[in-house]
Amino acid sequence: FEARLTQASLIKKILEAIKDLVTDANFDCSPEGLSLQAMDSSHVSLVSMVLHAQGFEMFRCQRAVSLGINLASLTKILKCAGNDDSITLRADEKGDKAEFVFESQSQDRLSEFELKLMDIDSEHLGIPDTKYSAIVEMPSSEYRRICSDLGVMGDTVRISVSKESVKFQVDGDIGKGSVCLHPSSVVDKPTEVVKISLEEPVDMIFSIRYLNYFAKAAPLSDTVTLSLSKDFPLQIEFKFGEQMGYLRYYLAPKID
Amino acid sequence: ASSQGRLENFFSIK
Repeated sequence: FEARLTQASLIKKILEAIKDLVTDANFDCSPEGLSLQAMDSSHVSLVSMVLHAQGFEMFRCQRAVSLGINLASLTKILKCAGNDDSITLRADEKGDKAEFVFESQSQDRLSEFELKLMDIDSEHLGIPDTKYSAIVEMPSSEYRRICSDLGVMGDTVRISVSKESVKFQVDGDIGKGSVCLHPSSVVDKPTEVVKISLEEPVDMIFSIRYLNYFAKAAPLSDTVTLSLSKDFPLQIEFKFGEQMGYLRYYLAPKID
Repeated sequence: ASSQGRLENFFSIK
């Protein structure tokens, strides 16, 4: 397996977005691309990442291989890559180590690292194709701000979506608060748009702590999509630009 | 009071 990405910053950002949620994970390499699926230790949330092969500058994978990686170790290695460096990842069939090569844009600096791999027994979950009742698209910076603002007031947030608005409500020890967003009527910048597609109104409760973990993915994408259906896990998606891939989180709802 | 659901209750294990 060998793959090369022009910008190391993409992998660095992906890692930042998942390392607080997941300790070890298998990076599954196949001719289609690089993917990862992992649950947090309490099995409340799930991370699903896909980088399509065509999003790489070079991608070669003769046979599917899983690279078991400790994310704290990978973070240490990726700290040695400049944001604008290209990154080449290599692994052989034995799958006991992975090689990382970082090259500066001017090609005058080349650094190489080898990471020991681990055997990870991971349960893969089958996520059914779902027609969600409500889909909300909003700026990822707005999502991050709401989670961080409401997180200081309480542990859970009630998300209510109607045709007119999406409302985030918190009820905590010191009091309560809410933020309500209305779909944008004037579209100045596409990245500042709030869009709501609704089959039926939804009203659900989620842990703010996890929503805050997911907000670490905000640097990956200008917009985030929240998909909700009653009594079903929330899906939060950050897309890495057209055709490149995505990072999705799933969070089980709080149930009365 | 509400209880936290787990993902296996919603998704099948492959």
